[in-house]
Amino acid sequence: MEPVILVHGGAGAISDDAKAQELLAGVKGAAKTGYKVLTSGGGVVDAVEAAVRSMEDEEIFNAGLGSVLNLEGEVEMDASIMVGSDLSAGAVTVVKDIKNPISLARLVMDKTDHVLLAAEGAKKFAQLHKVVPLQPGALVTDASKKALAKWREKQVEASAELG
Amino acid sequence: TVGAVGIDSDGGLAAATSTGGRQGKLAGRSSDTCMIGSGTYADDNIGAVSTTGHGETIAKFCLAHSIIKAMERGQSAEEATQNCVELMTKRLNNTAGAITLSNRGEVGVAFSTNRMSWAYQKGDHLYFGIDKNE
Repeated sequence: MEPVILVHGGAGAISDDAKAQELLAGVKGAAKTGYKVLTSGGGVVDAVEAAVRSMEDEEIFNAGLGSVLNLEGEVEMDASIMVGSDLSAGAVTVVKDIKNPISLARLVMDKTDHVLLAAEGAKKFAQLHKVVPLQPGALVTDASKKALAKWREKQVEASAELG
Repeated sequence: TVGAVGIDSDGGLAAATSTGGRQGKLAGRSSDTCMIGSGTYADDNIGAVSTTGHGETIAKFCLAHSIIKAMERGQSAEEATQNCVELMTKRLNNTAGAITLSNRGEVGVAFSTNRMSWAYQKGDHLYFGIDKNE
């Protein structure tokens, strides 16, 4: 079997061509990162985790650094991972201040018999496993703040239209 | 949202997905991405899937598992991905995308949104795209 690593950087309108080029560069890099892990002795789980981590660390993607903001201006993230051999799986939801949620999801899979940990419990679990949370707000970027402000304006206009 | 699916030289499969969620979401909103069977699925007997798009819709449609079941019924990775994304969009009137690997290493990429960035490496070749029909 020839190994393959396939990644995506998110589906959406993506009307800005410059952003489209940045996304393409990011997914190409992620595919190479994952493939390199796979072909230098790493397992397929290590490979998909590494590919996703590389995109979580790039601000252009809506995951990890540069995630979109909730209505309170905070980053809350979700992630999941699954292994085909034994259907083992791990996931986290509504986690804050965690640099790589996909690695925390993998810890849930490897270290617990749960499938999903949420919010404060997930953060405590992270600290238990030496995953040091970032300073609150560290994952918020200027771009995500601008995007939320623009979204709010649209909501106001829309409601105004309704009269 | 970002995701990855992989197959190793022994045919072992894995899938991973991560997201910041949706613009303007309420605090505490959980998405399809953390739901096994909606955002992510992997089974060495069939294939591996990672999805992206309108999270509440993907969650209700169980998009990742729908693609797996379509392949189990004999559709190729590409057919299953295309058909399930289209069916979900028609049924629930919201858009999404997905990437799929079958347990034979076939690739499936489909999206009903305007664009979705994707890339895969197989041997020395790197394939990629963001617009339809690339």
